This record gives sequence, C-alpha cells and structure tokens, in this order.
Amino acid sequence: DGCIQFTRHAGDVLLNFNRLRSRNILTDVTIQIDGQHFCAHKTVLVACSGLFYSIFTDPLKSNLSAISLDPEVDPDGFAILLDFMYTSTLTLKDSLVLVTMNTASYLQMEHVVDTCRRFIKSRE
Amino acid sequence: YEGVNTIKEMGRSIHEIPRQE
Repeated sequence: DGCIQFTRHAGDVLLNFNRLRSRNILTDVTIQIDGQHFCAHKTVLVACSGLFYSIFTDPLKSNLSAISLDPEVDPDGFAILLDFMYTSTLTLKDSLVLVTMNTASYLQMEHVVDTCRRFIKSRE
Repeated sequence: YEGVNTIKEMGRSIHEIPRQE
C-alpha cells in the first residue's frame, strides 16, 4: 500500500481559483474600498484573512454579497494582498510596502505583516 | 503520507481553467 503525492496540486488549484476570479465565475462578494470594487470568493478571503474569517463566519454577515471596508484602507495595498491570496506572490514595491504592511495588519494577515516588516528592516 | 511508499507525481494534477472561454 502507498500513495501518489501530486506535488503541484495546491498551486494548480490556486491558479484555477485565480482564473475563476479573473472571469468572475462563482465570485460571491464585492469588496468596496473608496469607490473601487474587487470581486472575490468568500472562501479564499476567509482562508487568508482573519478579518474576513470573522466577518463571514458571523451568521448575521455570512450572506452579505458586498462589503465596504474602512476608507482608511488603501485600495492599492488591498489589490496587492488580494493578488497574494490568489497567487502566493506578494508584490513589493518600495513605494507601497508600508501601505501593504498596514493593509495586511488591517486584514489580520500577520505572517504577511511580519514578512513586510523584515523586508523593510533589510532595506534600512 | 511522507515515507509510506509515497510516489511523488511532479506533473499537473487537475485541469487548467482557461483564461477565457
């Protein structure tokens, strides 16, 4: 007895989720920030962000199809983190790394915050 | 599953959803 481990399965599944997002297939929530709209899948948001986990596991909010985030949140930072959720790649532009870190903190994505902090320190 | 007669398959595991239909 034994098993076959498909080593690239996780990446293949995530790539398909990102293809679904880009084609707006089965997306079930729109995140609104400062007039910008981002379509996504609640399951991916919940899997990656503590904030969305607490929102969408609340029976009173789990059926919401649109969420407006605090206008303090930077849409560019959110876009970088949403791409990260769907690709495992975190874009780090010097001009946006602080915004990305603050947005990750707001979304309760602590591991990303730590990584950004280490990146900033390494650049100092 | 590590170790118990595990065969590692490096190839694609599932279909690829096209960028557009």
